[in-house]
Amino acid sequence: MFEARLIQGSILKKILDAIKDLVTDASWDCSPNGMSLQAMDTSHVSLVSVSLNSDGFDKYRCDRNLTLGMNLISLSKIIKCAANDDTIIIKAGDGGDKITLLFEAQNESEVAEYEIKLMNLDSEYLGIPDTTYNVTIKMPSNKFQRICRDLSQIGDAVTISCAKDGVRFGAAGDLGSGSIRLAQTATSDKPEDSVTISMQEALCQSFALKYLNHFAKATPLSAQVTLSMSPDVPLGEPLLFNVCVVEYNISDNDDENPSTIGFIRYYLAPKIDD
Amino acid sequence: EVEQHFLSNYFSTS
Repeated sequence: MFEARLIQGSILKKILDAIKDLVTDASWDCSPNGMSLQAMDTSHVSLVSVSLNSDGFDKYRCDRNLTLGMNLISLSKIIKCAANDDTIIIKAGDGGDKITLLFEAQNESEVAEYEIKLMNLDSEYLGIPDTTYNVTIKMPSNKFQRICRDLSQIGDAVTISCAKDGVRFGAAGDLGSGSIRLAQTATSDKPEDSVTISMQEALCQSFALKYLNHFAKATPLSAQVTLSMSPDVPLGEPLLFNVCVVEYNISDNDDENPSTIGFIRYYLAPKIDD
Repeated sequence: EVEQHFLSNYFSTS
């Protein structure tokens, strides 16, 4: 028996909006600790990892580990039927071939019930090592989204150059070039507006904007985004250090005492040099 | 179109 009740159903809507254009089919792994999903995009170039802790749910019951394989486009269509302030309840029986979704209106006068067929997915699961990254940039998520969108007008790739005092995002193409430089901010009254850089050494790497624009669809989930990267390492070293991680924390929207209940992490390798 | 490394070359398959 699996049952998870999320008072802020809009969080689930935002998560699906952040992944459905990147990944078509994926499995939710449900355990007593929470729900998680890991999948590569269809071209196997980027990887998305979602985690929701059990204590982020108002009610959470998972008697035994379950894998719920499903088409995310279908799930997204059904989740869109929930109002933003609805409570969403996910239910699954042991060994069933479907899950039930209940949408409870805030005044509890209306309950909608939908079922989704499950799929048996034979997906490749990648082991992500626990890596220390040399450069970490924390910045407003809407600023990152805007930069990626604007630079897509100029070129297909963004070059991120990071030094202690700031970070520069640049792109070049047939029509010309463009760049945006963000300085590290002093301690701010509004932490959501701050730009924070933590680095061991300077870095300059290029990434495909097509994927970063997909990742930026998670912007409504979090006011800040974290980019973690490491400079190119010499040949023979493990390649994994080159991967960029774009992370959005998932918080409940408790205005007085917000807490992190999970995350979305996207992984992308730098573009291959021309 | 930007040419990209495949992530399966980076992470171990389990």
